[in-house]
Amino acid sequence: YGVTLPGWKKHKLTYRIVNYTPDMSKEDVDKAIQKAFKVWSSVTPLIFTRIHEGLADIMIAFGTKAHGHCPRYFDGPLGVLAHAFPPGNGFGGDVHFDEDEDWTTGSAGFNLFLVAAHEFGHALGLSHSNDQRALMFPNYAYVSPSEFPLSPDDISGIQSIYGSRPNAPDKRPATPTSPKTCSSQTSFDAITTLRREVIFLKGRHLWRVYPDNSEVELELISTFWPTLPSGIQAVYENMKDQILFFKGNKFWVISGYQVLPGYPKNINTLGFPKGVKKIDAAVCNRNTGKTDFFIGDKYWRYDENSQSMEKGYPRQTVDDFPGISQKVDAVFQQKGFFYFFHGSKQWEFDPIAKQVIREIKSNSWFNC
Amino acid sequence: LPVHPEKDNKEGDAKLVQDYLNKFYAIEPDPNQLGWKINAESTAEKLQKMQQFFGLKVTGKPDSETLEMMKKPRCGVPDVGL
Repeated sequence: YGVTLPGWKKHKLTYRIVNYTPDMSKEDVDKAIQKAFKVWSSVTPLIFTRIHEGLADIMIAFGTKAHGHCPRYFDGPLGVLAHAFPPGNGFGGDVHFDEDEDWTTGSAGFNLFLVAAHEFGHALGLSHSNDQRALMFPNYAYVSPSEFPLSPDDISGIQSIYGSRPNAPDKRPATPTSPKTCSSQTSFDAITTLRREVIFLKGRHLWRVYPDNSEVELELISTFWPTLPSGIQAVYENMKDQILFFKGNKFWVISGYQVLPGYPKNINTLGFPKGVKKIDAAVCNRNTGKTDFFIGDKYWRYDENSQSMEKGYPRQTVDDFPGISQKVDAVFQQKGFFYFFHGSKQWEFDPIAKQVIREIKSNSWFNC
Repeated sequence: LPVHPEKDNKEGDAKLVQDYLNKFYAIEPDPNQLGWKINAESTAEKLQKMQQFFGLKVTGKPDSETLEMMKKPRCGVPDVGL
């Protein structure tokens, strides 16, 4: 992280929304701005209060090209999305958004909440970070707004200026949305074996489970594989001591801690038709050397030896895996059995008898 | 006669590089140090600084990966010199 010192000399700061973008309802703009300030107030002693008249510490406005007396200018659609000024008088602390952009509450266009949270980092005294996972990285990257956008790097940066939030349980940079290990609603994005471990992925986190003893560890995915995105959708261990991670139409091959060069690649290099946009789940059957990719209610079969998709696929999942009729969130193989996950349920399936043995809660592996 | 696209691209890329470096990698003179002569950094030096910041191969040349990075939507605050 980088800082532009000094930060604000006070913890109570005011902000004012001077004008609005026609792209979003006023209510949505207000909500996005308020939520963006909360990102920073949740990890520092800072308190943000909105005012509707007069001069606030942080003045927020939308403008295009050369706007008012601002020394910087915008450049039309794309390119520069917004800018902000470090703490101080006059322009100090002010934040400007380029009205020529398409501002939204979702993943289309540019998410106002995410850009605002980044610019407020500047308005509080942070400069850009070269950590690609950080919110203060200069390039825009969409992250689901339901996930806490600050990385440990961002938290260390802002706390180096203002300290941590009073009466926070401990002083370590916290990621408030760490998933609860033993919640009855626990569900997973993707699961894979990794030698003798089983890795459960969810958002930005992963659990490492050693089935032979009761150990369960919660980590950030980026701790092992910094260049991988969060929200991995499918993952499996192949026959060559490698793991393949899938998100959207891209996949990465990892050996140990290294992402192999040349990745990510497009999934159509595996033989999927162009119409396939993402993978729900995947598992390599270690007894046959064949990998099953589950997408919606169908599955494809890939021969790891010939490195090619088998003919006659896709097939209906339920036809070959009786009892597995829901969308498959995640699947992995353990001691010959397949474990299919959907939401907070999982089904133990015997691929030889071709039948479900039992239904279990998804978090049964965590010895809750 | 249609403009030769290759040539047109090169000029466009050169302008992109210059604009990007001037906007995000120019050291803004510190008003407190007026009077000190600041050595203007060469484009190659600024490019190297940008490539280092983004974890690209530090070549000092506007290779395709560097141009690709420069085309990404981003924040208008400079990456250096604040």
